[in-house]
Amino acid sequence: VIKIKDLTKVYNGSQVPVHAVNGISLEIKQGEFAAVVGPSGSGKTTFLNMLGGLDDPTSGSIEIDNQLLSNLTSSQRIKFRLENIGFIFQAYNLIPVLTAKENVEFIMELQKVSKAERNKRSLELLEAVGIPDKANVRPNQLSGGQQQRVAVARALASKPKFILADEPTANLDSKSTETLLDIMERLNKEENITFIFSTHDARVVNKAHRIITIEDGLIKSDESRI
Amino acid sequence: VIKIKDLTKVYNGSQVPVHAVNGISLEIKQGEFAAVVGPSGSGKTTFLNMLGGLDDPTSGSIEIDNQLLSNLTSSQRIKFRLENIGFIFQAYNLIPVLTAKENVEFIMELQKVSKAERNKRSLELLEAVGIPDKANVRPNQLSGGQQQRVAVARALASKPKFILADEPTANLDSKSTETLLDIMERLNKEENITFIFSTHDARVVNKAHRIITIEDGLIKSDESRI
Ligand SMILES: Nc1ncnc2c1ncn2[C@@H]1O[C@H](COP(=O)(O)OP(=O)(O)OP(=O)(O)O)[C@@H](O)[C@H]1O
Ligand SMILES: Nc1ncnc2c1ncn2[C@@H]1O[C@H](COP(=O)(O)OP(=O)(O)OP(=O)(O)O)[C@@H](O)[C@H]1O
Ligand SMILES: [Mg+2]
Ligand SMILES: [Mg+2]
Repeated sequence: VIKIKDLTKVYNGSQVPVHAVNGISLEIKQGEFAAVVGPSGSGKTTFLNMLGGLDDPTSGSIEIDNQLLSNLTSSQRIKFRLENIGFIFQAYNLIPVLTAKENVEFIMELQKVSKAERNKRSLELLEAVGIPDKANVRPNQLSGGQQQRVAVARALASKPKFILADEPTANLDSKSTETLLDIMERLNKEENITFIFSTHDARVVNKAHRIITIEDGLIKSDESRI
Repeated sequence: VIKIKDLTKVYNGSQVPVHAVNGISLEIKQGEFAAVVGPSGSGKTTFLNMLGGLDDPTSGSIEIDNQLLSNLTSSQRIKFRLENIGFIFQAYNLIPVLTAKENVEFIMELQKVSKAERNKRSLELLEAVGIPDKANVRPNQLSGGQQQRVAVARALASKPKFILADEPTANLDSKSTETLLDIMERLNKEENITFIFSTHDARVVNKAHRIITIEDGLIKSDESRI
């Protein structure tokens, strides 16, 4: 379970301080399928980055399975992320010199998954997201939506406990979106992986079991269905 | 008017040749508001890049207002683009070292628009797309949707004859999308600017007067309403 208390993030750039996240408290249990929605600039990416340990809060705490993230040293945090969290970035962040297949296998390699198993899982996932023919192609030769699907496959391949997905369907057509959501729903049911999406996509929101609405860095509403 | 005849683009990368655009012929008149839709990987970006003179066809021709793009030298093409075409990139392509306002003014500066006029237009547009407070902020301090809006403002600011928009609402919430579409519709009506969108967004498709569907680099259907 993820416990978030009084979480804030203030950016002190060159301008007026920006209260990107302004005091969020909530609990997310294992196996949840939740969507974080809100206007552009409302704090979704900042919130997800802190949850994933990619960014430090200004104040407040995040506890994942009784582990307070702030108690981890920097190398312990990297290990913790590698073992528990899969991240799909809003800007994909694929490694340009690696092919699609190598990008998908990258994290599994760090996790010391066997070569045979890495090969099997990456090919299965590239097939599942509809781009098996792009396995040996580099990101700059892929369309926007193809790059997005490689980023998704990469996060799913390592079968982490939690998957944080920042607008994973932004550049996808309806059919690809539906395919992606089916894969994620299945992983959620069969492996009890927790999914937390940030999204503007109505089709993703419709599949979510819980909808957390953020505005100006604060939770405006938090509704569960089913 | 834009006349496209037997347009193809074949990528001969390291793999099997990819027929990204496989023979497209069509005509787009001044003042049209058209959406190009189709699955991820179907050729929309490749098609728009060729229309905008950013990429060379493998075969076929593009004629814009009686100017055959292939007859232009490389520097003539840059000049032609600067004077006629505004482009909103799928990956935004903002200049990292410039602020939002500087990014928006950049093209106007190349067009020798006066300093006073550049200032007025950039501030008006940043206001219109909802991020006036981010004028002096660099792209890496903006959210995904805020970067997208800067990219939109930049293309609109130079008031070109044709605007090619590659998935301009992918990272935007409903309200920002609606605002953007209103601005574009108004420019289309008042200034007779031609808009050609590539999009997966149903809200954009609903506003389009013409819907061109692409699949595997070919036109599958081309329907006008009104
Ligand atoms: N530089 C390149 N080298 C090789 N293949 C390429 C290159 N650029 C694009 N492609 C391929 O051409 C096809 C069409 O790509 P394009 O980017 O035009 O698709 P798209 O319709 O814009 O997709 P999306 O909706 O995902 O943005 C894809 O299969 C893509 O992998
Ligand atoms: N490094 C930074 N420095 C300063 N301000 C920042 C930085 N990163 C983000 N911001 C600001 O924090 C606020 C929240 O940004 P965030 O990226 O979390 O929004 P978002 O909800 O993900 O938006 P979108 O839907 O457009 O992706 C925005 O106003 C943004 O400009
Ligand atoms: Mg974001
Ligand atoms: Mg594209």
